[in-house]
Amino acid sequence: AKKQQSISTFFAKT
Amino acid sequence: LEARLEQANLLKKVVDAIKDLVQDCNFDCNDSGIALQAMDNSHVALVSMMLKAESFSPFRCDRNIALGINLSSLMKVLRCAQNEDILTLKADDAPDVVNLVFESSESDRLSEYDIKLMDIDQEHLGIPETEYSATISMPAAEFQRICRDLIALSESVAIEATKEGVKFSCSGDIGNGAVTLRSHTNVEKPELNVDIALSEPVALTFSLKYLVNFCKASGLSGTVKLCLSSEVPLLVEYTLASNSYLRFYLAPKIGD
Repeated sequence: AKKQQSISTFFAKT
Repeated sequence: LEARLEQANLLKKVVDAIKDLVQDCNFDCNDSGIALQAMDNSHVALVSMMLKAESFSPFRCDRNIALGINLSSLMKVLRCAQNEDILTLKADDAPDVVNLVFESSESDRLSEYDIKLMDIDQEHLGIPETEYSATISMPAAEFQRICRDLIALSESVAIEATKEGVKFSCSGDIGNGAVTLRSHTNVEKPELNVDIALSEPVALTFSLKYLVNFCKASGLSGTVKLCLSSEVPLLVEYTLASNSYLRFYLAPKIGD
């Protein structure tokens, strides 16, 4: 099954 | 801060659309307007709202302030406003409360509420400028219908944009389903237009639970814009008047 990614994997903390 | 909105209904609809996704968040106020950015508890989705200063008349914000507000509290107060009421938001420089005043344009009724503010330590994420492979604009109600229909069959949807059109498909225990839309221009009813701008084909899978949640914003705009690129979050955008917007980002499901 496909695995749900986390949004923080794509957008870095500022 | 002093910001007057011609229609309380706008803020009511925005808060109503996001309150199930995020509970406590900062409303960041500066001279360009009021912004909000928050992830949902599971860190799968991100809400980004911008109410530009031009959406208010007048708008004044002398110092940058973050108003930490519990959205369910804000919703309780916003429900006290009539849709057509004029809403004025006010806060001091180092506020303990935010003050909301509702004025009826038809009667002399004036109601006033204060909401206690919270200290919210919120992570702020940088959203990179992205040239998306596919940008689809379509009636917001159509997107809502597709998401609601497909969630009856499956928890995930594959969104596939090609030069043929955009296909929303799912498979679940009872069977499969798919809805395909092609670019479509309706001269008589432009609100029904479907526009697909494609630089390269893209296919991604997303959780329908979140998409159905985003669709609570459908009442804010006739049109929704979906932006997709391989292996980056989906952007679902509802454009508001005066360049204001409500955007949702959703991380994809990846791998087998």
